[in-house]
Amino acid sequence: SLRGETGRVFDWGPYLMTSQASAVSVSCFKHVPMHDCWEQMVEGVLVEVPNTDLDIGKDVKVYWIATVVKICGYKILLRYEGFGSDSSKDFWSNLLSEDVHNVGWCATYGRILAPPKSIKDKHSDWKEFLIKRLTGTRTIPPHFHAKALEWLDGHKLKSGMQLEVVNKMCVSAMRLAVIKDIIGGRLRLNYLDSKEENDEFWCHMTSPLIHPVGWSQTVGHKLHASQEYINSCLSKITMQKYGTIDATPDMFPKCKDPPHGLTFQVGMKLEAIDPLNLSAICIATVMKVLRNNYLMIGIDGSMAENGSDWFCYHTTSPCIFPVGFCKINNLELTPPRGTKGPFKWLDYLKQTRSVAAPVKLFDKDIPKHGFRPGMKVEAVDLMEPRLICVATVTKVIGRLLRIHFDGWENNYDQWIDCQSPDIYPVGWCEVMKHSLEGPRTRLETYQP
Amino acid sequence: GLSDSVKKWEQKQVQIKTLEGEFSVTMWASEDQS
Repeated sequence: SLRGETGRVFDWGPYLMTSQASAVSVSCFKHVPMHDCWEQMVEGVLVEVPNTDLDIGKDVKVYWIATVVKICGYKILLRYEGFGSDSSKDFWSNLLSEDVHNVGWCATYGRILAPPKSIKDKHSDWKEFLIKRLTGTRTIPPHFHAKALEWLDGHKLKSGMQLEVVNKMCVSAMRLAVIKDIIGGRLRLNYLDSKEENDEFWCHMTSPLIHPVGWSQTVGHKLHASQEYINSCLSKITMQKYGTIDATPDMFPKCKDPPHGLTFQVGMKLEAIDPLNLSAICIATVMKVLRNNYLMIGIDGSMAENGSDWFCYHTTSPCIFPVGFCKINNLELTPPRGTKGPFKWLDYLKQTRSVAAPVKLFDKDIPKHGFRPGMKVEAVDLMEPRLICVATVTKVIGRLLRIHFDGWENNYDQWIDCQSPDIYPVGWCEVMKHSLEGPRTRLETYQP
Repeated sequence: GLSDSVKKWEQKQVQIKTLEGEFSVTMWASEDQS
């Protein structure tokens, strides 16, 4: 896993400038605030921000109008009005910062606008300048920061609720957990049966790794829980009598129906992202078909004999692919451990006396997304999901993205779906007050 | 939804308060701009 210094505030601004990189637009992330109105946030929008270039006492807070000259995720490069084409005093902020307001905010709240001292004498009549400059331009909606946080409050899952979550120590089973904290839609979960106080797991509230109380019994998934819990679930499922702290099915996203109403069969072969090594797409087998269109998938060549590393995927998961997917897309396919010579699917199917899962069983929907190679994001290290790191989209194959963690070797890369709730726009951690791991910097050999 | 109100934009009179006094300008602002 990628371990960094948690709690460190990473400054995106200089990094974006030196790398000349672009960032994925906020509108590409359906699980973040303001994604559905972000197309309105364009370069040239005006805002009122604190004026930090003053010759009066620092205890007096005055503001000035600034233009958004560049947008990277939530981050914005601003230029105080009056500087014209002079970029020497441009500065970075966050469009969802508490300090960035709509034009008109100062008048509403009795604050004063005063020009920066560097340009104070540039115009003798600032009123005339502002009228000319502002007329016909656009500003952001009022209380933008508060509205973004309010949007997050709309979710149904709350702290203190119980749900079922994948057992991080044995991914083929679920465990019961309680929500201890929610940051920007990300849940900090504590396993209920754990002896360790901090045995926690992080995931987004729309993650496919969490389910309502009683889910494991509904679909037939393995569950590590007390007999008391298992017994209590039966009445909850059949009578729909949930407790006040139970996370219920209506609090989770609905899974799509599989195409054609067809079903996978045990033994069918496919290609799948290895859930324990997300940089690899591997040869996989359907090990078990659960109810409600869920499958237990095993990675060929690395399966534990007791099936403890089987992983649950929905049949419409974007992380499973038909045989031949990697070849068609010129991607590396990791053969089963111990394979000698180049891997050939036809030979392998003959040798294992198995069949490929028919292509028509897979969901082939590719949503319009907007991710392009080279764009920056903030991405969860899924092997240590409490960490969110500075990352780059390096490949886009249909809806599948390869995410590279800046400064780390390629074997830490992760394949991830474009609609995954584990990737965020640049500046998201800052808005949510979540720590962000900056790129790893290689330390030169220290010689005293 | 919450962000519906910030999706609609219209021309509005926006108040500006500077050291030289208060005045208004016409800007494109969201529908819920007071």
